[in-house]
Amino acid sequence: PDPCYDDAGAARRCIPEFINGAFGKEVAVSSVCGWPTSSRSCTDPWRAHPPSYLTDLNSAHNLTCWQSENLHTSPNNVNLTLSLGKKFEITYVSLQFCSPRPESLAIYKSMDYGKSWTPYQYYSSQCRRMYNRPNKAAITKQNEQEALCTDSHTDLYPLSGGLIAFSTLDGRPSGKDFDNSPVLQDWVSATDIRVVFSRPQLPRELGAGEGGGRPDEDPMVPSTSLPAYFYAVGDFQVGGRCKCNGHASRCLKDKEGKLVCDCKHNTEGPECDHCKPFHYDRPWQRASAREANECLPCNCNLHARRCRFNTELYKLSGRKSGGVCMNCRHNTAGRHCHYCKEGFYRDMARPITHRRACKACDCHPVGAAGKTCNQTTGQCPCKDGVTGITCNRCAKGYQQSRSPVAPCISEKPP
Amino acid sequence: EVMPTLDMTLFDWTDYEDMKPVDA
Repeated sequence: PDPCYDDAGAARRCIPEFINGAFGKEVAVSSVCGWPTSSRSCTDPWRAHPPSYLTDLNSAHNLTCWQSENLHTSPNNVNLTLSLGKKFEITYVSLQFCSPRPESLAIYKSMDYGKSWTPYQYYSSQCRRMYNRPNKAAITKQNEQEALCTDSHTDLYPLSGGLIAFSTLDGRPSGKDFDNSPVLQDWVSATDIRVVFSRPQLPRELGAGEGGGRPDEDPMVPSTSLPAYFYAVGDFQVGGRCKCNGHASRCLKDKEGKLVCDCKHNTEGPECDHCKPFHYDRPWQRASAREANECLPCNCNLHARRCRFNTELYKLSGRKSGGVCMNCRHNTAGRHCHYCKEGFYRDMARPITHRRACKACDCHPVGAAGKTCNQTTGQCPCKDGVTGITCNRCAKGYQQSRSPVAPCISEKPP
Repeated sequence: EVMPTLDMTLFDWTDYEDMKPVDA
């Protein structure tokens, strides 16, 4: 059964399965052990630490770790950039380290395939100095869509196996009412994730204080006299769902190999983010647990292929119908192509959906006073003394004259 | 009694050329 419809065929919200969007994907790294400076251990294929180890199968029995090259300065940013290939709704970003966790780390997201980046979360023992953010700021409805900074998870220990996990909705007040929070729906959306390691943990015997630097030290001023260090990560995960706005239960690869939602509910677009043509009887909306908000076809009685949405009409209808048919064919007219256009009348023997539901008035060019007939009976407006549906005969007691202006004159003398 | 349809050839179109149907 299709999860987007219930047993009775009614639309209901459907969502793709929860996955680790990073698994098996290529991660672009700004630094890798053995390159550009050749390292004896990393250039050995058996001891290499390529970025593919970030997203391969994470096995406790065979832990594989990506390693940066040896670094000697700080701050010295090392980036990991993951392209998800499509907009996802991110639940968490996690990193399992094989080296000590960095002292300062930032997570960014992009919603436009890497053109621009938005801070997602900061970790640092010196939040203000490194990222100009307060440490562990209270999360309110005003700042719940902003990156926050915390000094948690920045300890030197464990020296290996430390974890950093950022949960995108954790502590966000509107998270409990996610369906009705466009702000958080936007907040969790991303096409790419970037992690930037900014500062390493430094051994205390080198004079480093809590968090890898003296409290009076400016962490942004590069230091060049550090012993060699490197970052190493065994597992990089980005948990979430392919974003389809509640209108698809899966994502598929299109002909070009691009990931797209398998849209239902008369929606289309990479994220099922708009209605199909001719399905704008109400505006596009994201599906919620309570309401599927499927796109509905306009009612044009089979006489039009296009329609447009009119907000005013939609409001006037009590938010039920706002579609206006365009280019009604078969001599029909009106918002729903539901009546006959001028010069035609309704053939009541046929349903309005019939392509010959409207017949030409065929008003007589001389006997009729106009070309428009009664919409239901087809009766043309006749000149004085003229009769017939099309006004093509003289009435009883009248006879045809020679004047086209008064085609029938009374047989009785005035 | 059904009256005959208007005979277009009987009309005098002299002053009403603009009203005259093509087939009249």
